[in-house]
Amino acid sequence: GSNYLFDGNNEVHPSFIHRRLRTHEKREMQKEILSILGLPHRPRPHLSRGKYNSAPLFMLDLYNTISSEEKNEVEGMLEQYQSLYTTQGPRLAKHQENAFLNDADMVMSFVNLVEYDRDLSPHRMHHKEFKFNLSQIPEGEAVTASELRLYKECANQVVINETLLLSVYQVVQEHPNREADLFLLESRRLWAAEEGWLEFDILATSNLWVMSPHYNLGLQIRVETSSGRSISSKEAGLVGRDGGLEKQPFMVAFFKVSEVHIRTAR
Amino acid sequence: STNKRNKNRNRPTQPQEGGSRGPKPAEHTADHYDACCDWIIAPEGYAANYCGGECVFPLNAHMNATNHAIVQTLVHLMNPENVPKPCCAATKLHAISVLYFDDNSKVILKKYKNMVVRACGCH
Repeated sequence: GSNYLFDGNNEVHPSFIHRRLRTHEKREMQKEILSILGLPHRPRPHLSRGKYNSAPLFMLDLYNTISSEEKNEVEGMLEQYQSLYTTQGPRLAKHQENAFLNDADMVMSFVNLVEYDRDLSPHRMHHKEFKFNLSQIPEGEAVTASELRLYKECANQVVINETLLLSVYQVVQEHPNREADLFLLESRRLWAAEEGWLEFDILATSNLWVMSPHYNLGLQIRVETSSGRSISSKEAGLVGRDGGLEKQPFMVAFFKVSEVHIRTAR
Repeated sequence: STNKRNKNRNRPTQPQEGGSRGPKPAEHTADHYDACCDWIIAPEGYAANYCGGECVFPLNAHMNATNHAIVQTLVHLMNPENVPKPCCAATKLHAISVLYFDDNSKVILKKYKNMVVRACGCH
């Protein structure tokens, strides 16, 4: 928040007394803020998943969009959206996101918890796994939109002239000695040379995971060439753990409060 | 604490622009004011402000229209002859957004509705 008092001309008001908060006052203020946020203590995120990762950057874009909306109302927001589209490509590019954002009370990004890729299954079918922890969603929040976001770079030279079929599956059941049972969520045909963010709607799956966390066995993606040959996600140009931080896959969910919370007056 | 107050508490500390609806500072007395044309009295150290119906307060966390109204209510109760009842209230409230990491490195963007007073007006 601002420590300065501005008059109508955005100049600091000369009569406003500036003083530093005392330590205990600062602590009280911090407690108040955490209490409003509903947090038990100051968050301590893992340093390894730093602020320059794809998800935080995406969330920062959303935050800036909302902030400019608060400043400039609707006109300014649309302009900013258009400028983001032209300068940053598909990272935050669609009016659909705009609608999600306006409707949402909370947006949350989730990092992929699968540390090591098991790209080749025993049955010689390439696949890539994703797991997201949706178990700690505050009560009363309903998912209104949810996306898996993958960054695709230009494919490996071997398949450069191909079109690729990328399929996203929900893992329904896992088996120790054979392939997991999968449910196809979406298939999309892509140019091998295509570059940019790919967004897959996983709303139904996310809702299931929020309501019944034990069904959350993750997602799998598979890529095939036009001739039906299974290729690895790396060959297809999909960025994984060894790729750039700002291109790491992540999931984002938009929430809306479905219950009325009445805060007691203090 | 009223004894310690600045004698100029009922005067604006900044020039008011285009206040066609409101009285000039010299005209302001206890028995001469219109609805929503009153000085909003601020505590010591804070600038007194003038409400012209859709007044634009210099707002920050502590100094918003609601706080002014509360302060003026208290001063009015102590000195009802000289200080009028407040007649302003927040009419336009905006949300703020907060972006933060949680312990699991999830990034959360949360909107809090009706947190910032953008404008105030008459009851």
